[in-house]
Amino acid sequence: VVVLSDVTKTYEGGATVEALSGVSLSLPEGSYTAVMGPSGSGKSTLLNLVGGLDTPTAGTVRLDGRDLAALSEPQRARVRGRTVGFVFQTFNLMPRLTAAENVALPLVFQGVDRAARRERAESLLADVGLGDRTGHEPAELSGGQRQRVAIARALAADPALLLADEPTGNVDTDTGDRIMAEFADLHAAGNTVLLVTHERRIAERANRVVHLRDGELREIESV
Amino acid sequence: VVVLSDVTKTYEGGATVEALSGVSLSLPEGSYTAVMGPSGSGKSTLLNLVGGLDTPTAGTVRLDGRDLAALSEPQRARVRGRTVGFVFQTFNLMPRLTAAENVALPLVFQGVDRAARRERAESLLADVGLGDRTGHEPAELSGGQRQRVAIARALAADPALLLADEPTGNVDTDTGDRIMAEFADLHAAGNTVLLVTHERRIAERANRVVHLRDGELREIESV
Ligand SMILES: Nc1ncnc2c1ncn2[C@@H]1O[C@H](COP(=O)(O)OP(=O)(O)OP(=O)(O)O)[C@@H](O)[C@H]1O
Ligand SMILES: Nc1ncnc2c1ncn2[C@@H]1O[C@H](COP(=O)(O)OP(=O)(O)OP(=O)(O)O)[C@@H](O)[C@H]1O
Ligand SMILES: [Mg+2]
Ligand SMILES: [Mg+2]
Repeated sequence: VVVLSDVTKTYEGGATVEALSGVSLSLPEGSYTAVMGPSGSGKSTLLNLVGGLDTPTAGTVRLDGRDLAALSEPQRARVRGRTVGFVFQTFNLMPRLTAAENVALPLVFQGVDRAARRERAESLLADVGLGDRTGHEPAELSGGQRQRVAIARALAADPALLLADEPTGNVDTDTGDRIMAEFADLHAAGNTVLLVTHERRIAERANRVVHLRDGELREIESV
Repeated sequence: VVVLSDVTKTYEGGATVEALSGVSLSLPEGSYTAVMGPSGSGKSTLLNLVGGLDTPTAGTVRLDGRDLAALSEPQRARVRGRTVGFVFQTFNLMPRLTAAENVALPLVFQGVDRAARRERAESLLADVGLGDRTGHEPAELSGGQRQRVAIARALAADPALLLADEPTGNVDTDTGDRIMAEFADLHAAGNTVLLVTHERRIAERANRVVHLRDGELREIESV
């Protein structure tokens, strides 16, 4: 479903930073891939390019055969809304919306009616252990609770492609296992999962682990 | 250096949430304590109360013998600036300042001159592997790089009390070890460390582990 061909992402500033360098990778439909690597090695950059939130400096990213950089930003946003669920490393929740309203947001863009959105949001929040926090705003939640709201939001529209950046970084082991069970269900339904993690035990839930270092793809390991 | 006596923290909202309930704990000078517990169990709340960023609903928090809630907010801020280094779960960096400027901020409040601040900030950033990122703003850094800037900032004023909330949550194992080495140095110099973590291997660097669940202190374990 996703093919990266010789993708490079460079930032120009005081110095030139090559965040990704000549990365080629295929994510077949239904695959479950983890990405590991040192802090700063390009993992979040890779995820942003796969999800079309950013475009490469060189090379191409194709989602369902379409070159994402060739689309306009509104077109890319439409493709993302339909296809991609994104769990951000810094959560990116709307501060003035409740947990349930945050989770329901992807469904607003899909034209789902209010009652169905509400029910879906509450069901997902219950699945991640936040059934009694649906009315809280992000500032009234712990770090790991905000992370779980971000996860529920990413799952809300039953995405064909789930991109998760350090989804268990702020939670205890049991809560992490609960989150991974949600991802396993999505994957079992035939969807594609790409998750970034620095925890080996989380990476081993995938079928293969991509290792990045200094912006380069060093190894693809079967697990 | 810190004594919590029967501390309770309650939030009133739609429902009443008891984030901490009757917690009593002593942190002797030079002690190294870890706090573990499920997501939402009150760990960040505990850290905020110990550091005087928040005041309890009931009970007292004494820092060097002084009841923090009896001080005015400006007095509390002065005590914090002199004594406490804080690594926040969400980093809380100043977005319009560079990494070096963020790290130097605690020294500005202490009246340290510009050249000395600059040198200290660059030295600390090099210690956490960011020697080549000192001029980057937070938006130009990876998640784990921001976390390391937050750590360097907390260490800048050589605090007598270091409070660290999930300091390795966003970094790989090697980078995490480097961060823990910095904390070990601070502790070896006679300072007090309280760190929240959900990783057992990180908690075992401390001398004892406090276990929270549902806002209550359930156990203090020697490690
Ligand atoms: N402003 C608030 N209003 C209501 N409830 C709150 C508020 N802030 C925090 N809480 C609740 O207090 C409880 C404790 O929060 P705290 O942030 O201390 O947890 P934590 O142990 O740090 O969790 P995590 O591991 O997820 O970071 C949580 O259940 C949270 O929902
Ligand atoms: N706007 C920018 N300008 C300059 N450099 C940048 C910018 N954004 C990111 N970088 C750099 O690109 C590199 C890759 O960043 P990325 O966020 O992909 O790393 P990461 O592997 O996700 O790290 P972490 O594990 O710490 O989250 C980092 O070295 C970072 O400093
Ligand atoms: Mg990242
Ligand atoms: Mg917390």
